[in-house]
Amino acid sequence: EHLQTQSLSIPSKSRVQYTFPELFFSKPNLWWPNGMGKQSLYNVVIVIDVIGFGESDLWSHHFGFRKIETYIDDATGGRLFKVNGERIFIRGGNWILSDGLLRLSKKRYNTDIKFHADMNFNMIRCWGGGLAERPEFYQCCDNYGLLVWQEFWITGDVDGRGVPVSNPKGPQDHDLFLFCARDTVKLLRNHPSLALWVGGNEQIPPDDINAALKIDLRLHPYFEHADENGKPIRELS
Amino acid sequence: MAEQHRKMSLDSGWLAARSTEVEFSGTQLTTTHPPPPPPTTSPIPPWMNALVPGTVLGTLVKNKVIPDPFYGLQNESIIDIAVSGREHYTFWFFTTFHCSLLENQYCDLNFRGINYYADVYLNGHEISLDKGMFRRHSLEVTDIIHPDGHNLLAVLVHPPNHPGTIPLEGGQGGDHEIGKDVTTQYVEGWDWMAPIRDRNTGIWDEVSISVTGPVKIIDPHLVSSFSDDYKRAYLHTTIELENRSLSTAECSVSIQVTTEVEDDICLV
Repeated sequence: EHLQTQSLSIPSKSRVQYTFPELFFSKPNLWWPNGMGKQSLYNVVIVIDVIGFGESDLWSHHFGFRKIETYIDDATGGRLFKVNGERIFIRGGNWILSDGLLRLSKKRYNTDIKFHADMNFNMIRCWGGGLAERPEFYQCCDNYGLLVWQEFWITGDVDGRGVPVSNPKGPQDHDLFLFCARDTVKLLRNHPSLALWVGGNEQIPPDDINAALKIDLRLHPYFEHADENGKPIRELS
Repeated sequence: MAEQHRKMSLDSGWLAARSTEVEFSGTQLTTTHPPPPPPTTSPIPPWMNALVPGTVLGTLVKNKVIPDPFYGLQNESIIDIAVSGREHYTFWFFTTFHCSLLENQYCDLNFRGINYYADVYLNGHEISLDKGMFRRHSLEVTDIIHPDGHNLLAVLVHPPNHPGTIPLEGGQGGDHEIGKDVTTQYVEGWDWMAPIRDRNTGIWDEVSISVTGPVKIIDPHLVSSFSDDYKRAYLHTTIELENRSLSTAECSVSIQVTTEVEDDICLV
């Protein structure tokens, strides 16, 4: 039941989008943050074979079944997180990057992130003035159960504050910012440790960027189906 | 970690040189007239062994041209891009690689991150890469790859357009000019960090070559949903497929999900 093959015909010199029929899992091993359970990962392999050629391309990725919810609590005004329906007390660390000269090795990532897990942390916040972290970083967070709060590149350099006053309207090229944001999301979106996208550091991006990010990152309508009582039929990861 | 079909990382054998000290064009560097400097253990100046992926500053530290900025006050002895000008940290990166293609195979040259933009030369052909630190570049180079498998690659990397200046007293984000670009912003210095003199200019993330057949898989998207109190789960998968050939591709596309129950034993 976890293997599926479909036939496709793709016109020459064209690019198409294809959605597989959903795969069903009974009692899957869930991915949990550090301290709440195992970080169960499944290996997903996608292969495309072309008649007359053979295997044309192959892609694989580790995937974890988990559902992350976050919202502002009315009573406390604080942000609450739930993972797989369970409330989690967040113990987080702030992260800029692993090395100021960007000598970013898998070994260094593994050491740094294991250290966070050993400190009993369960979240890392990637600050908006630093990097959109790399897949190797996220792979380590997947393995050690560190949730990641990933910010886009908006800081005090782009909000009209400071001395001298910074550029008040964000980066000069808003289309470029959004292009980079979309590409970064595509690069990182399959990692179970990725918990939250945030517009920037301690502030809201310029209106047009913020609106575009909210639209692009909104829930897909497919997952908004509700039963007669208004309850979602399925709960989105 | 995502794996592409027949992917080869280009993470060794790179040379680098300051652009103002190189007398050849990118086309000349990547053709046999004149012959380019081959990657060696002792390259001829102005070429030096390069750190790729990495930054210009990382390469200069590796070659002991400048001291490591993170020891003592050594960062003070490294010239800042605001003083030196952007040309000082505009660098050539050069390497060679082998890649031979069979019939109906296609080749991509992939950059996962360049800060800030670049001019790529492969076997004499020029391809300009747009600005932006946080974007991938995937270049189809099937028709440029040499049939004998020996390929010459040179990349001229330019710093951010607004590197800014650092006030004498330092401070949060320097003069904030760096924020005009879509790049990392701590590099002008922050309350916890001295300025990075080259503003992290460089081929800072993975470079690779990937070879596929006529149809390529692009950016799969995996989403799970749950019901019955997490006893039932569904995996939703969407992919993009690009057919690069001149004929319709009749394909079978498959997805398989396995889990490792013990070392080297997988449950399908």
